[in-house]
Amino acid sequence: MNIFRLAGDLSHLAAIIILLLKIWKTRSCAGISGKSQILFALVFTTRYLDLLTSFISLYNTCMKIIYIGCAYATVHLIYMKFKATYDGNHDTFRIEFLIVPVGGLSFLVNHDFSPLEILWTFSIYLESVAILPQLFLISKTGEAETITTHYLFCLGVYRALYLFNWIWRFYFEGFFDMIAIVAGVVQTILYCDFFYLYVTKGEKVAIPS
Amino acid sequence: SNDPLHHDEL
Repeated sequence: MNIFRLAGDLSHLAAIIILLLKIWKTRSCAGISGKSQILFALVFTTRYLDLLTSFISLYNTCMKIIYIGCAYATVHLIYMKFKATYDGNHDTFRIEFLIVPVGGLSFLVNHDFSPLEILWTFSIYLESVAILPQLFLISKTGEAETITTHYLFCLGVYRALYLFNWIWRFYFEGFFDMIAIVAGVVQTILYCDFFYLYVTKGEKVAIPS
Repeated sequence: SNDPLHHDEL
């Protein structure tokens, strides 16, 4: 555990909680892509199956349970509790176009051809593109609420901090996981366009389609 | 651990 890794995890946690609180407080999920949230729930579920097979640390176990719990709570709020406010007409990204190629790739490029390892690889690849439905929704509606941009900003910070974490781990521990690093770089690049707009437009972000 | 199969990150 290094400072970048810890800060990255906390930024990730902040993003998840900001989104949950936004939906809960405003009683609305307008402007939020339910499809991205389904993908994140799928990411956490397939990645954290190792909760059942291996113990790493109390921190690790608690964070995994919180991430999974919050992901399903968010999906529940969007598709059940506040369904009436869900922007389904604009949330039209076809997630099968992500899930199918990512599923195929995880079978082809992985560390070990075993069920848990393939699911872990699937989750890593899927996470790298899971935000696309959300960015697509913003480009369709033309603008995002300030709180939604804070959510995206925290997610982007989390990805960037994980890159520093990997540089740290490579330098000081000689550790690197090429699958996680390549997917992480792709994911961070997807946030760069958003970051630029966040900084230059003073949080009032509209992603041009 | 230097084993990529040991997934200790979140």
